Amino acid sequence: MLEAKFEEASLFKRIIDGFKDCVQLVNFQCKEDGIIAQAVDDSRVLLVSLEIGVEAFQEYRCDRPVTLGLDLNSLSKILRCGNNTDTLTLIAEDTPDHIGLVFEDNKKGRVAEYILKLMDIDADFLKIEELEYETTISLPSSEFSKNVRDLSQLGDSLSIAVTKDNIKFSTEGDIGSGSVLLQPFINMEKPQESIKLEMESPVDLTFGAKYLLDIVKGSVLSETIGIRLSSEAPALFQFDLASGFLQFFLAPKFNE
Amino acid sequence: PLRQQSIASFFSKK
Repeated sequence: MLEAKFEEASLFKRIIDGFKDCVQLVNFQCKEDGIIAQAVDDSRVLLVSLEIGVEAFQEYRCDRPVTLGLDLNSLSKILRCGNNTDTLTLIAEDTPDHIGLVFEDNKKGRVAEYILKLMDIDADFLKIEELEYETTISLPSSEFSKNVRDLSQLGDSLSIAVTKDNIKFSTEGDIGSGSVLLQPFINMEKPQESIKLEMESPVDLTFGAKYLLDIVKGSVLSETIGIRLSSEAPALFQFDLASGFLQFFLAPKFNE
Repeated sequence: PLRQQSIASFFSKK
């Protein structure tokens, strides 16, 4: 039996909104220590990995491991029915063919219950090993989103180049080109507005803009984004939750 | 020309 209660439905809504536009059918694996999910987009370029720790829930109980195959389009329809400040409880039996979603407004005594049928999703679970990265940066997710959205108007590829002094986003397209240069700085009063850079060796990688436009939707989860880059491995874009994270692994484009 | 890599080539199946 799974009973997972969010103090506010808005958290689960934001988690799902953060990646529902790039993957549709996702297996959520619920265990004693929380919920994990993983999915690869249809073009096999972007891997989404979600972890929601027990601490993210007001109450959490999972007697034995259970896999919930969810169609995120359908799930979103139900999540839109709940109010942001409602509590949301996910309920499933040990071998479920459906999941229950209960929204409660304790002040009004309003209880709304929905049932969502589960899908049998045949998807490989990939083993994500600790990858070695040459560069780690962290910046406000709003700054990252703006750069990706601005530059992707000009080109369908976007480069991220990091040296010891700065981070450069750039693109080139038919109508012209553009770049944004950022320098690391620490904001003591508002640490979430800082730009941090740790670098072992410079990297210059090119990504499909359409995938970066998917990734920036994770900004609803966190004020900052962590980006880890390597010339040998997929880039990791991470949004941290109070307990857990939403990660996007994006394969770069390489010169032939 | 740039070629898009597949993500699966970097990770093994569990």
